[in-house]
Amino acid sequence: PGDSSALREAVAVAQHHDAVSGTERQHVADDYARQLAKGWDSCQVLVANALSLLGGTKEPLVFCNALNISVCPLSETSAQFTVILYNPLAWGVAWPVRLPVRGTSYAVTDPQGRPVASQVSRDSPKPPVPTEPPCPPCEPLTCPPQVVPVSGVTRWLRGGAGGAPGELLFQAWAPPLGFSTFGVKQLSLGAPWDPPRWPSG
Amino acid sequence: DPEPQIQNEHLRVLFDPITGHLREIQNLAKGFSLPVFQSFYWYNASTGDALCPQASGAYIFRPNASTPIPVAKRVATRLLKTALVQELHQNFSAWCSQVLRLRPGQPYLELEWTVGPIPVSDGLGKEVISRFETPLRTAGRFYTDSNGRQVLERRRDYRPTWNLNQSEPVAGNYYPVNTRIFIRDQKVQLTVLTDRSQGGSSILDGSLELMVSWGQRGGTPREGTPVTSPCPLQVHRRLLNDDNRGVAEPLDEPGDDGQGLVVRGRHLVLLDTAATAADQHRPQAQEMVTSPYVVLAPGPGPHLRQVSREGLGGHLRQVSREGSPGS
Repeated sequence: PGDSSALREAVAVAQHHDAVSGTERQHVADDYARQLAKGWDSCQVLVANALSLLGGTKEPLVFCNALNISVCPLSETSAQFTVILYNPLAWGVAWPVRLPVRGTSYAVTDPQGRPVASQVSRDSPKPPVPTEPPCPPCEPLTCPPQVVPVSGVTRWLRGGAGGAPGELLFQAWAPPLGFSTFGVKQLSLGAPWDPPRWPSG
Repeated sequence: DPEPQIQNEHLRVLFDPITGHLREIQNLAKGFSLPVFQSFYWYNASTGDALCPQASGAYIFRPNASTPIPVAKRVATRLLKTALVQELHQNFSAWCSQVLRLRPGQPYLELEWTVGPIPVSDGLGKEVISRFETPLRTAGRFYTDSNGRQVLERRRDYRPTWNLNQSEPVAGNYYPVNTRIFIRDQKVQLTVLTDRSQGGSSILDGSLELMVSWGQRGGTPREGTPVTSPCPLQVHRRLLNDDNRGVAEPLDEPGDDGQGLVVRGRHLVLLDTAATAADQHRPQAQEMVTSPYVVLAPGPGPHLRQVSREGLGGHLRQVSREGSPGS
């Protein structure tokens, strides 16, 4: 069962002026965070149930809460997965999707099942500032998906060693107050990645 | 690269080939450009002085000098250009980096900054800011939102409802920024949207600065009161003294590994004419606050691939009619 009341209560508690502004002791701040995190968990089950019902799928839906540091076990380990973009805004959006992956070549299909052409962007063995030949700007909805290297800082944030070396980029879109579903399929493992190199020093 | 730059159909962004800093933003659609220098600095936190024993702490923001210290004068960079994104990676120091991104169709420049763990082994509390400097003649005026809605004009060293005797040249001019801050002259406006509440100001004409911070957007941040004495709204600061305002411990969150917090966030920079700037920053700020998000599922995916509001409504009615207990 999904439930949004735990999150509602946690946000209500966090209306305290010390919670909003962070002027509380460390253990109090930690407790606010704990309450909010517990509220998130049960609320995500509610959202997942709704999307499953409306999307007609029995598959377990996964929220990757650490995408901002390129961590998402599902996209890093699955050769085929689905991306549902939910849009809470009152207008349609084109939205850049960026997912950590291990492969180097992927096929993405849009909600109508049409393929979106795929292109791999790899490190070229040039001097310290590797730049691709400038690509012609393309219309947002016709750009092919791409895999680009994860930045050094992000890898360091994830504790360095582990984690996917690349990120899959593609331009998604969703209608107002609605969602769109995109299919992603890994085409080939490709050669191992050579991590981006910072100039020495 | 003698002229490092990134571009899409809306903007061209130039970088200094020597120092690696942002140098100029060109609005291609409207045919004008603005020199913009951006970098990271830190204010040295006061521990109390002859003038006043007040230290900087969880509650109080009080730097011990008006001039912040630059994190780096030269920046190591990496340029990545593909059809889907053009980005420049900047490395200011071991604890401060940033990625500037342009994507097709995107009418703003995205700055994704990563700050921390802030080094304090030198015994100095540090309050980190991102500062944008331009030649705009702003006459001491800048604009910050109040709780994400009404935008209020701020004037340096001035209060609209009483005669201010300014005692804090920096902290006395900081205001809460919940979604946006901007500066403008008669023609041009530079707007910065934030992804969380931060402290912001315009200490020098033509400049604006934001204290890098962390924290959720939830709750109802304080009405537009100055941050001189009350708290500077969850800024990313690392302080070694308590400010004697009731918390009784310094603001020094250890983080998971005890080294101190690392914070990553986003600033969206919009360059537009002053007359039409709101057309962009209003919907864009809303997209920052209630962003679309992705949910994943293993395997090939459901048959129903796209649903809009009408569809959602229809389905909900259909689901509830068919006996599911949904209210």
